Amino acid sequence: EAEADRVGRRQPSLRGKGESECQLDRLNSLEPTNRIQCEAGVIETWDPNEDELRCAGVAVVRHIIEPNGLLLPSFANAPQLIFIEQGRGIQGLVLPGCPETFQQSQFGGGRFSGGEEELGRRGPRFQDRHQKVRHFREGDILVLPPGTAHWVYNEGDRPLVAIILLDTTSSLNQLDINPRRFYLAGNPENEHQVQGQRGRHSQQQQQQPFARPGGRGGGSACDNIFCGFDAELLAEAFNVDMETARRLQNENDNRNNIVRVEGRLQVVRPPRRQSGWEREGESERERHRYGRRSSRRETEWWRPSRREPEWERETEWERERPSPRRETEWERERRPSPRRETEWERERERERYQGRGGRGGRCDGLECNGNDNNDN
Amino acid sequence: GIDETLCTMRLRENIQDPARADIYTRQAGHISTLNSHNLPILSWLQLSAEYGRLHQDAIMGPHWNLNAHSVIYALRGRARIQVVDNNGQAVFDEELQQGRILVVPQNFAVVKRAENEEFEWVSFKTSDNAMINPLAGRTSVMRALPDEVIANAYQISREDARRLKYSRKESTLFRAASGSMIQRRA
Repeated sequence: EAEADRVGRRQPSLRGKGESECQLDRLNSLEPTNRIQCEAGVIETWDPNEDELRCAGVAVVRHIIEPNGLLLPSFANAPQLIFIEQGRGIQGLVLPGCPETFQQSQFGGGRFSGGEEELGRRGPRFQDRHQKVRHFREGDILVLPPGTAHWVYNEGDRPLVAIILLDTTSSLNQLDINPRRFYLAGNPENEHQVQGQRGRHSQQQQQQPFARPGGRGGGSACDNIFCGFDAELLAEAFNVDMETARRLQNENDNRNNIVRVEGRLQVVRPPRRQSGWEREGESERERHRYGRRSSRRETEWWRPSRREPEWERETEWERERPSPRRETEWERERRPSPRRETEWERERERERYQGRGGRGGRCDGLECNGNDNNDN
Repeated sequence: GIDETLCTMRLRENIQDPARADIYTRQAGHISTLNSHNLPILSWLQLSAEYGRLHQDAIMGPHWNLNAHSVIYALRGRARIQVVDNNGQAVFDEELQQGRILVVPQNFAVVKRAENEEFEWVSFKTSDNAMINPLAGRTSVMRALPDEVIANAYQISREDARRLKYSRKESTLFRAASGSMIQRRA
C-alpha cells in the first residue's frame, strides 16, 4: 500500500492507490458521512475511504455558511476547486510574497513600516491594509492552490453553499492521499478526520459522528496549528505579549471553523459594481452561448427558472451607465480616412517580428519574454 | 542540442557565502536559497536547497513549506525546533543537534530557535521552487489578512489584531526578545 501510495504520488495520471482500487462492480451515489455543526454553519464531508472516491483520488466537502458567517482561514494539502452552489460572499486568498494591495485611502498612499511604537503614535488615524479580496457569487468556481490559506465570508442574505473538491492524488500533494486541512485559527474539529486515522478527536468522532450543535461544548482540546507551538515562542515570533500569543491558540473556543461575525465584516474592498469591461465580457459570453443576441427571443429553455432576488437585481445606480454616443454627419465627413501602409513599412514590420520570435512573426512562450515591445 | 545543454550545464553553486544571502539581518542571521532560478538543472531534479545560520537567541519564524518536504541537516550548533501537524499537535519539540536530520513534511508548520549558540543548517527540499508561507513578520499570512478577520478569528480586539499584524517588522529571521521582556509586556 505504501508503495502504491508513492507511485500514485509521483505519477499524477495514476489515480487511486492500487491496481484493484478502481475495479468496482457497482457504483453508488454517495451522501455525506460526517457533519460538523459550527457556530454559523455546517461542514459536511464524504468519507474519503469510499471506493469511488479512492478510485478517483479525490475528497469532497460541502460548506454551508449562514449569512454573516466567516469560514476561518485554513489551507489543505491538495489543490481545491470550489463551486458556489448558492449565495454570494467574499474570499481572501493568502498568496506568499504578494503585497497587501488593498488599503484605505486615508493611508495617504505612503509607506508604513509597522512596529509597535509607530502603531501607537498613529493612534486612531491608522488604517488597515491586506491582500486582495475577491467577490464571488452563485455559479462561480474558485481555485485554490495547495498550501494556500483562504477565508470566506457570507455577505448575502441566505446561506452560502459551497462544494469543494480536493485532488489528493495531485502531484502537487507530496503527502499521502489522505485529505488534510491545516487550521490557522479557531478550535475546529478536523473535517477530514476519518475513522482509524490517528488524532485527538478520532475517538470522539467514532463515538459521536454527528457533533452536537454549538460545537464540542467547551472542550479544551485545540486543533489549530498555533496550538502545537509554545506560547512563549509565539510571543517572541510575533513580538506580542503572552496573553495575545495564547489567544492565537483559541483553546476555549467552541465555535468550530465557521464563526458568526458581530455586525458586518469591515474589510477594505472595492464595490461590487460591475465595470463596463465586465458587462461587455458577459454580453460577449452570452452571444456565444445563445447565438445572435439581437434577434434572440426569450424561450422557455434558457429562461432562468428562479426569479432574481432583490439583492441580485441591478440597482438604479448600476443601471446608470453611459449610452454610446452616435457619430454625427459632420463628424463622419471630417474623419480622416485611414492611411494605407506602404510596402516599405510592411517589410519593416515583417522583419521586426521575424527577428524577435524567429518563427515567422509568431512570438510565443519564453522566447519573447525579454523583449520590451512584447505584450506577454 | 544535447552538448549545449547537458555538457555545459552549471552543476555547482556555493550557498554558504553570506555575501549571496537572500535574507539577511545583522542581529538574527541569514538564509540562502538555491532553486531552479539560480541553478537551472534543479528543475530536472525537482529539488532545491537552503542554507541558514541563526545567531544566538535568534528565531526563524513559524512557517510552512507550501509545496515540498524539507529535510533539515544540522551543520553546527543546536536549535530548538517545533513541528506541528494538521491536528495542531506538536509532532517534534526537541533540540536538533549537530549531525542529525529532521524531516518536515509538506504543509507542517515549523519554527526554529537558536538557543545558547549559533545554529547552522542545510535543508533539502523536494521541489525545484520550494516556497514557504510565514505565519509571523512582514511577509506573513497575518499581514495578508484583514484585521477584522483576525479579530473575529481569535476573539481579540481590533487593536490587538493590529499588533499581531504589525508588531514584527522583519520578514523571516527575528531577534528574540529576552524572556523577562515578554513577561514585562504581559
